[in-house]
Amino acid sequence: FQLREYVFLQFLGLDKVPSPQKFQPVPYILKKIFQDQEAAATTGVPPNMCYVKELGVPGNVLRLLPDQGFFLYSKKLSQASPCLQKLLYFNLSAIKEKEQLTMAQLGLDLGPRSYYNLGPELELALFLVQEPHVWGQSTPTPGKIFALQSVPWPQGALYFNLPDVAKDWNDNPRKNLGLFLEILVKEDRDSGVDFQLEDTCARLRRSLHASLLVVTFNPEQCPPSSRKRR
Amino acid sequence: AAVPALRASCKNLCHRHQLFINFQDLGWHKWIIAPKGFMANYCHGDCPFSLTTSLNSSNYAFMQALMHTVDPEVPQAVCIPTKLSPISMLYQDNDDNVILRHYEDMVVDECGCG
Repeated sequence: FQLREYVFLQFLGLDKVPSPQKFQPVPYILKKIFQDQEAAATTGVPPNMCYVKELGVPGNVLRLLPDQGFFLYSKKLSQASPCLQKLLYFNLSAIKEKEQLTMAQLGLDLGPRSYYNLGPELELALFLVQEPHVWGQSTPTPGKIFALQSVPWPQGALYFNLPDVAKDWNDNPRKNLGLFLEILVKEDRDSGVDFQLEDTCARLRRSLHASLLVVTFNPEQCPPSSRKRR
Repeated sequence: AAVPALRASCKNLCHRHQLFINFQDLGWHKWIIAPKGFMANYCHGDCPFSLTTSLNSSNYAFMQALMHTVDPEVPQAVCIPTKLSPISMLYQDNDDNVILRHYEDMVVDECGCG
């Protein structure tokens, strides 16, 4: 059985039986794609397994990569200093050589949307890290900025498409130094609501969940669709 | 003149048999998130000459079955899948990545003599 299992795992693109300690949360979009494929299979009409219609991209493997980065702590929290600084890192080594990357979407989940315990407005900045982290340096040297936006909090999830960055990381793994995320609390004098900065930042750190959804297309498993015979 | 083929009882003839793959039986439920299993099915049964003229068989199976009736040394045609379909699998790998992948030819929909 072990030999046959090994062959099946190779077929799945795995080198050994996964033994996850805990199941990662499965995002809605993956559940929806899976259920749509199952529903299509029951109709007898073979679904196109090499095109992800829900995302509008070619692909036959979708991977949700969890963030493997870490928080950076600034010495003293003040209104001006960032509430949260995090290095985001995604391990793309699971992507096989012959796979072509067709989509990479960063998801930043800032916690459940709710309109009761409104938090302060946040200013979010996302940078590409282009230089290795120098030990002792409190924050990585931020490179190209991707996003700078104000969001009311709690906001739910924010999404950023990073196909070129992910392709570059996939082609040159050494370049994959991650992303630098910085979130400031915007002081809102006229709201009159006094937010305890410490608690607000602690709550934000607890609820932040980052992941990278990557779609790849394997030409060996997805032959170019043969021209329809006339 | 067609050589009278032995009347093989229907249940021994080539057809699709149900086979449900339960990932728990294989111990794979610890890393496969969905589905919990799937109906894979398999093909099994005889392919006498008479069948190759009716069931969706291939021409060479017809010729092989014909020759088998003339010379039993020639093996009979065999019962194989003639229509397959894919499934999607949602699983977690060793890096805690959640992966949704489609696999062709995992379900046997139809069988025939090939």
